[in-house]
Amino acid sequence: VTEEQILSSLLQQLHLSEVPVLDKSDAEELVTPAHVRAQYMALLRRRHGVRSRGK
Amino acid sequence: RFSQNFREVAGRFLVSEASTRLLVFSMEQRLPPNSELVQAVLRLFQEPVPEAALRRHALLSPRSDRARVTVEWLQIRDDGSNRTFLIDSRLVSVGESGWKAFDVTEAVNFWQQLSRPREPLLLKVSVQMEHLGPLASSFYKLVRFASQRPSGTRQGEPQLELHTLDLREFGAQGNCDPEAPVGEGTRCCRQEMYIDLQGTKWAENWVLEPPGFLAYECVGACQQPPEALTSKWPLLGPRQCIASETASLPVIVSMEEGGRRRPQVVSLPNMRVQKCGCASDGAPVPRKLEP
Repeated sequence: VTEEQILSSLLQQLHLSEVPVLDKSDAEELVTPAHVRAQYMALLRRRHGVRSRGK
Repeated sequence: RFSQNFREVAGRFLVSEASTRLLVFSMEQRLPPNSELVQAVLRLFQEPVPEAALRRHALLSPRSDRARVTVEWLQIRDDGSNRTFLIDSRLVSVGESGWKAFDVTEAVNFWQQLSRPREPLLLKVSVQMEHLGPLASSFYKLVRFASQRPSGTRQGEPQLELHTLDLREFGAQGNCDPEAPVGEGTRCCRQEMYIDLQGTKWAENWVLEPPGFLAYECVGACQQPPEALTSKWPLLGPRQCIASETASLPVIVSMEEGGRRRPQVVSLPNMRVQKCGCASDGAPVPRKLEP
C-alpha cells in the first residue's frame, strides 16, 4: 500500500476529483460527534479479512 | 400452433438420450491439512467394444463415432434438494478403450467450500452421442466405463487423483521474524509497514483519523513447485508472495455539507494486509459456491 493508493481510494470513495483545500482553522473548529466516532471504532474493530482473489 | 397470441415457432425434436452414472468418493483424510490443492484428476477406464457391435454401429451411423462424456459435481443440500455444476466435458471415440482423464479440480474446490470433511465427493458422469440426431441413436451405450465396486479392487476402477502442495514448504510463514532482517533467503511473510498520514501534505486538515496505521506488506520469496508439476501448466507463472487476505481501513475525514465542515467516516477497501500467501500468476481462481 502506498500513500498514492490511499489518496486515490479516498477520492474514489468520496467521489471527489481532487483534494479539498482546507486550512488549519477548518480542522481545529471541528469536533467529532460520538456517533461518528462509534461508527469509526466499530469498523476498526471489524478485523475480518477479505480473501483477495489472488493475483 | 394456431394460437393468435404466439407466432408459430418451428423447431426440430432431437433425441438426446444419455447414460448417467454417479461416482461416490470418500474424501476423509484425502486432503492433508495445511496443503493446497493443485489439481484433481478423475480417471475412468473405457472398456473395449466388441468388434461386431462396432461394425453394426459403423453401418447404421457412419457419420459419428464419438460420444460426449460430461462430468458434473452433484451437491445434495440440507433440504434434500440437489443441484449440479458442469465441471468437465470432452469427446471420446466409441471404438477406443483405456484410461480417460478429466480435470475435476473445481469439483473438489466446491466440496472444500462446503467445509464438511466427512461428506463424500459426488460426481455425475453422463455419456451421450456427439451429434444429437432425429434417430433415437443408442450407440452412446457402447461407451462403457468400469464402475466402482464397494470392495474397490476391480481393475479399471474409477480413480480420483489429488495433487497437493505442502504449505509448510510451499506456502507463506505468517508474520516475519522482527529480529531477522529480510534478505534473499527469507520465506514469504508479512512485515510491519507503518503509513504516517500526519506527515502527508494532502491529508493535512482533511483526514482527522487515524494519524497513521499499520498497513503491513508481504515480503520474501516462495518455494517453486517441483518440475513435474509445473510442466503440466506451462502458462503458470512462478509462485509469488502476495497479500492473500486484506482488510479495509476506516478513516474520518472533514467533508463539506451545506456550507459547513462535518466529520464523516469512510471505509477504504484492501488497505491492511491480514495474511500473505504464495500464488502463481495465471492460476485458476476457484469459483465461489453461491448459497
